Amino acid sequence: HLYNNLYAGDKLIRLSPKNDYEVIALKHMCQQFKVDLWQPSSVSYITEGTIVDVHITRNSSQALLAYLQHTSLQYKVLISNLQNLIEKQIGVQSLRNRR
Amino acid sequence: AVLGYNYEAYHSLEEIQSWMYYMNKTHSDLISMFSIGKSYEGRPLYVLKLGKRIRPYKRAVWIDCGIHAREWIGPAFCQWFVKEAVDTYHSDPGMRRILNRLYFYVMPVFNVDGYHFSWTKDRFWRKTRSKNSRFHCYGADANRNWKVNWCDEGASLHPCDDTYCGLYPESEPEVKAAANFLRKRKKQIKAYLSFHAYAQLLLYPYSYKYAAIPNFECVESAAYNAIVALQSAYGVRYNYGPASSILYVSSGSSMDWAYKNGIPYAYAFELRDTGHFGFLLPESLIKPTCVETMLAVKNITMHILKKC
Repeated sequence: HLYNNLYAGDKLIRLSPKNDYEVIALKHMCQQFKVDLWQPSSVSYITEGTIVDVHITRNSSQALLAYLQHTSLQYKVLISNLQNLIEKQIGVQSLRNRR
Repeated sequence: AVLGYNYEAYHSLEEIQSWMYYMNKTHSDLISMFSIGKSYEGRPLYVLKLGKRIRPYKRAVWIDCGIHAREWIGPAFCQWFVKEAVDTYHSDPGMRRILNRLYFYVMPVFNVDGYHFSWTKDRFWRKTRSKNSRFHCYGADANRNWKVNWCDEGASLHPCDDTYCGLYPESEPEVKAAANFLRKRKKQIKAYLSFHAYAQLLLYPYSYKYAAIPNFECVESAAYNAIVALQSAYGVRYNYGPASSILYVSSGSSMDWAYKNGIPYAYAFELRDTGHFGFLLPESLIKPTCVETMLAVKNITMHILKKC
Protein backbone atom coordinates (compact mmCIF):
# COMPACT_ATOMS: atom_id res chain seq x y z
CA HIS A 1 0.00 0.00 0.00
CA LEU A 2 1.04 3.54 -0.67
CA TYR A 3 2.15 5.61 2.35
CA ASN A 4 2.13 2.36 4.39
CA ASN A 5 -1.67 2.40 4.31
CA LEU A 6 -1.52 5.44 6.59
CA TYR A 7 -4.86 6.84 5.41
CA ALA A 8 -6.96 3.65 5.62
CA GLY A 9 -10.32 4.57 7.16
CA ASP A 10 -9.60 8.31 7.09
CA LYS A 11 -12.53 10.39 5.88
CA LEU A 12 -13.16 13.76 4.28
CA ILE A 13 -16.28 15.43 5.63
CA ARG A 14 -17.94 18.69 4.59
CA LEU A 15 -19.66 21.15 6.91
CA SER A 16 -21.02 24.66 6.51
CA PRO A 17 -21.82 26.46 9.76
CA LYS A 18 -25.16 28.27 9.65
CA ASN A 19 -24.83 30.54 12.67
CA ASP A 20 -22.39 31.84 15.29
CA TYR A 21 -23.01 28.88 17.57
CA GLU A 22 -22.07 26.45 14.80
CA VAL A 23 -19.03 28.54 13.84
CA ILE A 24 -17.77 28.38 17.43
CA ALA A 25 -18.52 24.66 17.72
CA LEU A 26 -16.72 23.96 14.44
CA LYS A 27 -13.66 26.02 15.35
CA HIS A 28 -13.53 24.25 18.70
CA MET A 29 -13.72 20.89 16.95
CA CYS A 30 -10.88 21.78 14.58
CA GLN A 31 -8.66 22.79 17.47
CA GLN A 32 -9.63 19.95 19.81
CA PHE A 33 -9.30 17.13 17.27
CA LYS A 34 -6.27 18.59 15.40
CA VAL A 35 -8.00 17.97 12.09
CA ASP A 36 -6.42 18.55 8.68
CA LEU A 37 -8.37 21.39 7.05
CA TRP A 38 -8.55 21.04 3.27
CA GLN A 39 -10.60 24.21 2.87
CA PRO A 40 -10.47 26.91 3.99
CA SER A 41 -6.74 26.84 4.69
CA SER A 42 -7.07 28.08 8.25
CA VAL A 43 -9.53 27.86 11.16
CA SER A 44 -9.48 31.65 11.30
CA TYR A 45 -11.29 31.76 7.95
CA ILE A 46 -14.32 29.81 9.18
CA THR A 47 -17.37 32.06 9.28
CA GLU A 48 -21.09 31.60 8.70
CA GLY A 49 -21.67 29.90 5.34
CA THR A 50 -18.01 28.94 4.77
CA ILE A 51 -17.63 25.55 3.09
CA VAL A 52 -15.36 23.57 5.39
CA ASP A 53 -13.73 20.35 4.20
CA VAL A 54 -12.12 18.41 7.02
CA HIS A 55 -9.85 15.36 6.79
CA ILE A 56 -10.42 13.23 9.87
CA THR A 57 -8.28 10.25 10.78
CA ARG A 58 -9.66 6.78 11.40
CA ASN A 59 -8.67 6.96 15.07
CA SER A 60 -10.45 10.22 15.78
CA SER A 61 -13.48 9.78 13.53
CA GLN A 62 -15.63 7.98 16.10
CA ALA A 63 -15.13 10.65 18.78
CA LEU A 64 -15.38 13.43 16.26
CA LEU A 65 -18.60 12.17 14.68
CA ALA A 66 -20.02 11.80 18.19
CA TYR A 67 -19.07 15.43 18.83
CA LEU A 68 -20.85 16.48 15.63
CA GLN A 69 -23.99 14.62 16.69
CA HIS A 70 -23.76 16.17 20.15
CA THR A 71 -23.48 19.68 18.70
CA SER A 72 -26.04 18.90 15.94
CA LEU A 73 -23.57 20.11 13.32
CA GLN A 74 -24.78 18.87 9.93
CA TYR A 75 -22.10 17.20 7.86
CA LYS A 76 -21.67 15.20 4.66
CA VAL A 77 -19.07 12.51 4.05
CA LEU A 78 -17.30 13.45 0.81
CA ILE A 79 -14.74 10.63 0.88
CA SER A 80 -15.32 7.61 3.12
CA ASN A 81 -11.83 6.13 2.80
CA LEU A 82 -9.00 8.38 1.70
CA GLN A 83 -6.60 5.48 1.25
CA ASN A 84 -8.75 3.97 -1.49
CA LEU A 85 -8.81 7.24 -3.42
CA ILE A 86 -5.07 7.71 -3.02
CA GLU A 87 -4.48 4.21 -4.37
CA LYS A 88 -6.76 5.04 -7.29
CA GLN A 89 -5.16 8.42 -7.87
CA ILE A 90 -1.59 7.19 -8.23
CA GLY A 91 -1.94 3.47 -7.73
CA VAL A 92 -1.95 3.08 -11.50
CA GLN A 93 1.25 5.09 -11.53
CA SER A 94 3.10 2.82 -9.16
CA LEU A 95 1.73 -0.20 -11.07
CA ARG A 96 3.22 1.34 -14.22
CA ASN A 97 6.52 1.87 -12.46
CA ARG A 98 6.61 -1.74 -11.32
CA ARG A 99 5.92 -2.85 -14.91
CA ALA B 1 14.84 9.39 -21.50
CA VAL B 2 11.31 10.50 -21.03
CA LEU B 3 9.89 9.38 -24.35
CA GLY B 4 6.19 8.62 -24.01
CA TYR B 5 5.90 10.76 -20.89
CA ASN B 6 2.37 10.50 -19.60
CA TYR B 7 0.93 14.00 -19.13
CA GLU B 8 -2.30 12.50 -17.83
CA ALA B 9 -0.60 11.11 -14.74
CA TYR B 10 0.90 12.64 -11.60
CA HIS B 11 4.67 12.40 -11.35
CA SER B 12 7.18 12.42 -8.53
CA LEU B 13 9.70 15.25 -8.24
CA GLU B 14 12.45 13.08 -9.72
CA GLU B 15 10.31 12.24 -12.75
CA ILE B 16 9.37 15.89 -13.28
CA GLN B 17 13.03 16.96 -13.10
CA SER B 18 14.00 14.26 -15.61
CA TRP B 19 11.21 15.50 -17.83
CA MET B 20 12.55 19.06 -17.58
CA TYR B 21 16.04 17.91 -18.63
CA TYR B 22 14.52 15.96 -21.53
CA MET B 23 12.43 18.91 -22.76
CA ASN B 24 15.42 21.22 -22.45
CA LYS B 25 17.56 18.82 -24.50
CA THR B 26 14.99 17.95 -27.18
CA HIS B 27 13.46 21.41 -27.73
CA SER B 28 16.46 23.67 -27.43
CA ASP B 29 14.97 26.08 -30.01
CA LEU B 30 12.09 26.91 -27.67
CA ILE B 31 13.22 25.89 -24.20
CA SER B 32 16.12 26.65 -21.89
CA MET B 33 16.41 25.44 -18.33
CA PHE B 34 18.11 27.00 -15.33
CA SER B 35 17.97 27.00 -11.55
CA ILE B 36 17.05 30.14 -9.62
CA GLY B 37 18.44 28.80 -6.35
CA LYS B 38 18.21 26.00 -3.82
CA SER B 39 15.37 24.88 -1.57
CA TYR B 40 15.70 24.60 2.22
CA GLU B 41 16.74 20.96 1.85
CA GLY B 42 19.16 21.85 -0.94
CA ARG B 43 17.21 20.82 -4.02
CA PRO B 44 17.58 22.95 -7.18
CA LEU B 45 14.70 25.28 -8.04
CA TYR B 46 14.36 24.74 -11.76
CA VAL B 47 12.67 27.12 -14.19
CA LEU B 48 12.01 26.51 -17.89
CA LYS B 49 12.26 29.55 -20.16
CA LEU B 50 9.88 29.02 -23.05
CA GLY B 51 9.75 31.08 -26.24
CA LYS B 52 11.36 31.62 -29.64
CA ARG B 53 14.65 33.49 -29.31
CA ILE B 54 13.81 35.96 -32.07
CA ARG B 55 14.85 39.28 -30.62
CA PRO B 56 16.95 40.21 -27.59
CA TYR B 57 14.19 41.89 -25.61
CA LYS B 58 10.73 40.35 -25.22
CA ARG B 59 8.06 40.76 -22.59
CA ALA B 60 7.48 37.77 -20.38
CA VAL B 61 4.93 35.85 -18.31
CA TRP B 62 5.82 34.02 -15.08
CA ILE B 63 3.97 30.81 -14.25
CA ASP B 64 4.48 28.86 -11.04
CA CYS B 65 2.86 25.68 -9.84
CA GLY B 66 3.12 23.70 -6.63
CA ILE B 67 3.51 26.46 -4.04
CA HIS B 68 1.38 24.21 -1.84
CA ALA B 69 2.72 20.68 -1.91
CA ARG B 70 -0.53 18.69 -1.80
CA GLU B 71 -2.08 20.54 -4.75
CA TRP B 72 -0.75 18.09 -7.35
CA ILE B 73 -2.89 19.28 -10.23
CA GLY B 74 -0.77 22.46 -10.30
CA PRO B 75 2.51 20.83 -11.39
CA ALA B 76 0.50 18.62 -13.74
CA PHE B 77 -0.80 21.77 -15.45
CA CYS B 78 2.63 23.37 -15.69
CA GLN B 79 3.92 20.27 -17.49
CA TRP B 80 0.85 20.24 -19.73
CA PHE B 81 1.40 23.91 -20.60
CA VAL B 82 5.01 23.32 -21.70
CA LYS B 83 4.02 20.25 -23.71
CA GLU B 84 1.20 22.09 -25.47
CA ALA B 85 3.45 25.05 -26.25
CA VAL B 86 6.13 22.98 -27.97
CA ASP B 87 3.65 20.59 -29.59
CA THR B 88 1.49 23.31 -31.15
CA TYR B 89 4.11 25.97 -31.92
CA HIS B 90 4.11 25.02 -35.60
CA SER B 91 0.43 24.07 -35.92
CA ASP B 92 -1.36 26.75 -33.88
CA PRO B 93 -0.94 30.32 -35.17
CA GLY B 94 -2.08 31.69 -31.80
CA MET B 95 0.51 29.74 -29.86
CA ARG B 96 3.19 30.60 -32.42
CA ARG B 97 2.37 34.30 -32.09
CA ILE B 98 2.52 34.06 -28.29
CA LEU B 99 5.88 32.24 -28.25
CA ASN B 100 7.34 34.60 -30.85
CA ARG B 101 6.23 37.70 -28.95
CA LEU B 102 6.73 36.56 -25.35
CA TYR B 103 8.86 34.44 -23.06
CA PHE B 104 7.29 32.23 -20.39
CA TYR B 105 9.22 31.48 -17.22
CA VAL B 106 7.61 28.24 -15.99
CA MET B 107 8.40 26.87 -12.53
CA PRO B 108 6.67 23.45 -12.48
CA VAL B 109 7.31 22.75 -8.80
CA PHE B 110 7.87 25.77 -6.55
CA ASN B 111 7.85 23.95 -3.22
CA VAL B 112 10.12 21.06 -4.19
CA ASP B 113 10.81 19.87 -0.62
CA GLY B 114 7.12 19.85 0.29
CA TYR B 115 6.13 18.16 -2.96
CA HIS B 116 8.71 15.42 -2.41
CA PHE B 117 7.43 15.01 1.16
CA SER B 118 3.84 14.73 -0.08
CA TRP B 119 4.96 11.85 -2.36
CA THR B 120 6.94 10.02 0.28
CA LYS B 121 5.56 10.73 3.75
CA ASP B 122 2.40 12.86 4.04
CA ARG B 123 0.11 13.11 1.03
CA PHE B 124 -1.67 16.13 2.48
CA TRP B 125 1.36 18.22 3.41
CA ARG B 126 0.97 21.89 2.39
CA LYS B 127 3.93 23.93 3.56
CA THR B 128 7.69 24.06 2.91
CA ARG B 129 9.99 21.81 4.97
CA SER B 130 12.05 24.43 6.76
CA LYS B 131 12.71 23.90 10.46
CA ASN B 132 12.27 26.53 13.13
CA SER B 133 14.78 25.49 15.80
CA ARG B 134 12.57 26.53 18.72
CA PHE B 135 9.51 24.55 17.58
CA HIS B 136 8.92 20.92 16.73
CA CYS B 137 6.83 21.86 13.70
CA TYR B 138 8.12 22.07 10.16
CA GLY B 139 7.45 24.42 7.29
CA ALA B 140 5.98 27.77 6.45
CA ASP B 141 3.16 28.56 4.05
CA ALA B 142 5.03 29.71 0.94
CA ASN B 143 2.00 31.81 0.05
CA ARG B 144 2.12 33.83 3.27
CA ASN B 145 5.89 34.51 3.28
CA TRP B 146 6.13 37.25 0.64
CA LYS B 147 7.04 40.82 1.59
CA VAL B 148 3.60 42.35 1.23
CA ASN B 149 1.67 43.07 4.41
CA TRP B 150 3.60 40.15 5.81
CA CYS B 151 1.97 38.19 8.62
CA ASP B 152 -1.01 40.45 8.88
CA GLU B 153 -4.63 39.21 8.74
CA GLY B 154 -5.05 35.75 7.27
CA ALA B 155 -1.66 34.42 8.28
CA SER B 156 -0.44 32.85 11.48
CA LEU B 157 2.65 33.51 13.58
CA HIS B 158 2.51 29.99 14.99
CA PRO B 159 4.96 27.58 13.27
CA CYS B 160 2.56 24.65 13.61
CA ASP B 161 -0.26 26.35 11.72
CA ASP B 162 -0.86 25.64 8.04
CA THR B 163 -0.78 29.37 7.28
CA TYR B 164 2.42 30.09 9.24
CA CYS B 165 4.04 33.15 7.66
CA GLY B 166 7.63 32.13 8.41
CA LEU B 167 10.33 33.65 10.60
CA TYR B 168 10.44 36.87 8.52
CA PRO B 169 9.46 37.96 4.97
CA GLU B 170 11.20 35.78 2.35
CA SER B 171 12.61 33.58 5.11
CA GLU B 172 11.82 30.56 2.94
CA PRO B 173 14.67 30.03 0.44
CA GLU B 174 12.20 29.12 -2.28
CA VAL B 175 10.32 32.42 -1.84
CA LYS B 176 13.55 34.38 -1.65
CA ALA B 177 14.85 32.83 -4.87
CA ALA B 178 11.64 33.49 -6.82
CA ALA B 179 11.29 37.02 -5.44
CA ASN B 180 14.88 37.85 -6.40
CA PHE B 181 14.33 36.48 -9.91
CA LEU B 182 11.10 38.44 -10.35
CA ARG B 183 12.57 41.63 -8.86
CA LYS B 184 15.41 41.60 -11.39
CA ARG B 185 12.94 41.22 -14.30
CA LYS B 186 10.10 43.43 -13.10
CA LYS B 187 10.23 45.54 -16.28
CA GLN B 188 10.13 42.48 -18.53
CA ILE B 189 7.45 40.42 -16.75
CA LYS B 190 3.94 41.61 -17.57
CA ALA B 191 1.93 38.78 -15.98
CA TYR B 192 2.25 36.55 -12.93
CA LEU B 193 0.17 33.34 -12.89
CA SER B 194 0.19 30.99 -9.89
CA PHE B 195 -1.61 27.63 -9.92
CA HIS B 196 -3.27 26.19 -6.85
CA ALA B 197 -6.19 23.88 -6.06
CA TYR B 198 -8.99 23.36 -5.31
CA ALA B 199 -12.07 25.61 -5.67
CA GLN B 200 -12.40 26.53 -9.38
CA LEU B 201 -11.59 30.20 -8.99
CA LEU B 202 -9.61 32.80 -10.92
CA LEU B 203 -8.37 35.36 -8.39
CA TYR B 204 -6.62 38.69 -8.72
CA PRO B 205 -5.35 41.28 -6.19
CA TYR B 206 -5.84 42.23 -3.57
CA SER B 207 -5.75 39.36 -1.12
CA TYR B 208 -4.67 41.43 1.86
CA LYS B 209 -7.32 44.13 1.71
CA TYR B 210 -10.77 44.95 0.36
CA ALA B 211 -9.89 47.55 -2.27
CA ALA B 212 -9.91 47.81 -6.05
CA ILE B 213 -6.58 47.73 -7.86
CA PRO B 214 -5.80 50.79 -10.02
CA ASN B 215 -6.03 48.85 -13.32
CA PHE B 216 -9.14 46.98 -12.20
CA GLU B 217 -11.01 47.24 -15.53
CA CYS B 218 -8.18 45.69 -17.53
CA VAL B 219 -7.47 42.93 -15.03
CA GLU B 220 -11.15 42.16 -14.46
CA SER B 221 -12.02 42.03 -18.16
CA ALA B 222 -9.08 39.73 -18.85
CA ALA B 223 -10.26 37.47 -16.01
CA TYR B 224 -13.83 37.43 -17.27
CA ASN B 225 -12.77 36.55 -20.82
CA ALA B 226 -10.45 33.87 -19.44
CA ILE B 227 -13.17 32.06 -17.49
CA VAL B 228 -15.53 32.30 -20.47
CA ALA B 229 -12.83 30.65 -22.59
CA LEU B 230 -12.27 28.06 -19.89
CA GLN B 231 -15.97 27.28 -19.68
CA SER B 232 -16.19 26.83 -23.47
CA ALA B 233 -14.22 23.58 -23.21
CA TYR B 234 -16.46 21.45 -20.96
CA GLY B 235 -18.91 23.88 -19.42
CA VAL B 236 -17.03 23.98 -16.11
CA ARG B 237 -17.79 27.17 -14.22
CA TYR B 238 -15.13 29.18 -12.43
CA ASN B 239 -15.88 32.12 -10.21
CA TYR B 240 -13.53 35.10 -10.46
CA GLY B 241 -12.69 38.31 -8.68
CA PRO B 242 -10.48 39.88 -6.03
CA ALA B 243 -9.12 37.19 -3.70
CA SER B 244 -10.07 39.09 -0.53
CA SER B 245 -13.77 39.01 -1.38
CA ILE B 246 -14.06 35.83 -3.46
CA LEU B 247 -12.00 33.67 -1.09
CA TYR B 248 -10.75 35.31 2.11
CA VAL B 249 -8.33 37.97 3.26
CA SER B 250 -4.76 36.67 3.38
CA SER B 251 -1.48 38.53 3.74
CA GLY B 252 1.95 37.82 2.29
CA SER B 253 0.69 36.18 -0.90
CA SER B 254 2.81 35.84 -4.03
CA MET B 255 0.08 37.36 -6.22
CA ASP B 256 -0.16 40.55 -4.13
CA TRP B 257 3.63 40.78 -3.99
CA ALA B 258 3.95 40.39 -7.77
CA TYR B 259 1.34 43.08 -8.32
CA LYS B 260 2.93 45.48 -5.83
CA ASN B 261 6.30 44.73 -7.41
CA GLY B 262 5.00 46.21 -10.67
CA ILE B 263 3.59 43.25 -12.59
CA PRO B 264 0.29 44.65 -13.92
CA TYR B 265 -1.51 41.34 -14.39
CA ALA B 266 -1.28 39.00 -11.40
CA TYR B 267 -3.60 36.02 -11.04
CA ALA B 268 -3.99 32.94 -8.89
CA PHE B 269 -5.90 29.97 -10.30
CA GLU B 270 -7.63 27.57 -7.95
CA LEU B 271 -8.06 24.61 -10.29
CA ARG B 272 -10.56 21.73 -10.12
CA ASP B 273 -12.51 20.61 -8.37
CA THR B 274 -14.89 22.14 -5.81
CA GLY B 275 -14.49 19.36 -3.30
CA HIS B 276 -15.79 16.05 -4.62
CA PHE B 277 -12.21 14.75 -4.84
CA GLY B 278 -10.36 17.79 -3.54
CA PHE B 279 -6.60 17.26 -3.55
CA LEU B 280 -7.16 13.69 -4.77
CA LEU B 281 -8.38 14.77 -8.20
CA PRO B 282 -8.10 11.55 -10.20
CA GLU B 283 -5.65 11.23 -13.10
CA SER B 284 -8.64 10.83 -15.44
CA LEU B 285 -9.48 14.50 -14.80
CA ILE B 286 -5.99 15.87 -15.45
CA LYS B 287 -6.64 16.22 -19.18
CA PRO B 288 -9.94 18.12 -19.08
CA THR B 289 -8.65 20.33 -16.27
CA CYS B 290 -5.51 21.20 -18.24
CA VAL B 291 -7.27 21.62 -21.60
CA GLU B 292 -9.73 24.15 -20.18
CA THR B 293 -7.04 25.96 -18.21
CA MET B 294 -4.88 26.25 -21.33
CA LEU B 295 -7.70 28.22 -22.96
CA ALA B 296 -7.82 30.60 -20.01
CA VAL B 297 -4.05 31.12 -19.95
CA LYS B 298 -3.86 31.72 -23.71
CA ASN B 299 -6.72 34.21 -23.37
CA ILE B 300 -4.93 36.16 -20.65
CA THR B 301 -1.70 36.08 -22.65
CA MET B 302 -3.42 37.41 -25.79
CA HIS B 303 -4.94 40.17 -23.66
CA ILE B 304 -1.48 41.19 -22.50
CA LEU B 305 -0.23 41.38 -26.10
CA LYS B 306 -2.97 43.89 -26.87
CA LYS B 307 -3.14 47.37 -25.36
CA CYS B 308 -5.81 47.59 -22.66
